[in-house]
Amino acid sequence: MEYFSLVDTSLDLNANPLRHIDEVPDNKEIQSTFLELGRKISAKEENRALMEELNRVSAENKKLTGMLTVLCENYNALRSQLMDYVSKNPVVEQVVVGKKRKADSTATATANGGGANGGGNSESSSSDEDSCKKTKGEHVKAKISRVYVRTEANDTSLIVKDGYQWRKYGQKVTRDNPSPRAYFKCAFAPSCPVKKKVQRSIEDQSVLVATYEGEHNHPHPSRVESTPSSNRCVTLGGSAAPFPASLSSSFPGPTITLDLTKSKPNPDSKNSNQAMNSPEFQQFFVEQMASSLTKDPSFKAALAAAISGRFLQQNQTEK
Amino acid sequence: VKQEASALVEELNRVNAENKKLTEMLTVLCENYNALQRHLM
Repeated sequence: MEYFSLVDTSLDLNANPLRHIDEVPDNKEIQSTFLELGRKISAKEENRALMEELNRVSAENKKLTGMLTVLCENYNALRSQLMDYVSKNPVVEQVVVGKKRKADSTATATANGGGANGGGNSESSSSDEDSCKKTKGEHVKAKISRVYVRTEANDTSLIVKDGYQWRKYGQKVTRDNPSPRAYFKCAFAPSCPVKKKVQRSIEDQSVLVATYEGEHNHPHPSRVESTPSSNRCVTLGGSAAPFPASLSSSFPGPTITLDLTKSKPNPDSKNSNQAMNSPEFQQFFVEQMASSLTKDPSFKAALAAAISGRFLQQNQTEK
Repeated sequence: VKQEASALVEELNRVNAENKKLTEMLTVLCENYNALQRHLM
């Protein structure tokens, strides 16, 4: 029994684990550390993903820029070709100008957020079809000629005397140009298809713009109408002057412009000016004026009245 | 890390906007080019 008492049988087990609680880290602390670590890892991964996305978009950007550059070069080349073609064939010039205006307006609309999207192929093709149809229509259109005639400031009539007989069939006022525009048909209609539109210029109200559509299928009346002093007589088919960009017409198609408002000598018309200054031409011009004036019954009456009035005045003073 | 992320997001937005603009320009130019080509045909 004594033997047993000498042997220490205790295992020295710590029955109270809570004795070292302050030395062991808390559960919550561990959790927060893990969370922090996780956050850091996820942020880094997110950053890596962002970086990848940025690289991808940058590459796409570079590709788009390259495509844009190539397309720009092609477009410019094509445009210069077209310009060459137009300069060689001036008849199509007006059609091209119309087309360009449309294209420019489309571009402006898009630049202003007009709704061009990445997948706008269908839209593009439909607009192309429309433009194609329009172009065909424009080619079918009859010949357009435009004449500018300066009138006196107090003259409000929309009459341009050109030697032909016209029948007025309409008048319209639009918001962009408040002065009315008058529509005329050739007196030989319906056999003659020519139409005339007369309107005052927006820029200069003293200028009448007459736009002729089509060609007369009958000879020019031999008897040229008398011309009032306010309105010069115009005969079409004489000369074609360059089209001033500021004045435009609603009629599409090839246009011949005869500008009778410009008094400034044109370098191209030097020869014609010389011819006009020649005594033969001036004599012819005076004869023409005299014959036109004598054909005008109102001028005759006015002249007769003036002469008789003068005689009466003289008689009264003599008495 | 957070600052880097915000800078990256900003850059990404800028590049995306530029991309969109480029795409729009490309679309318009394509339309014009096609129209011109058809016209020349």
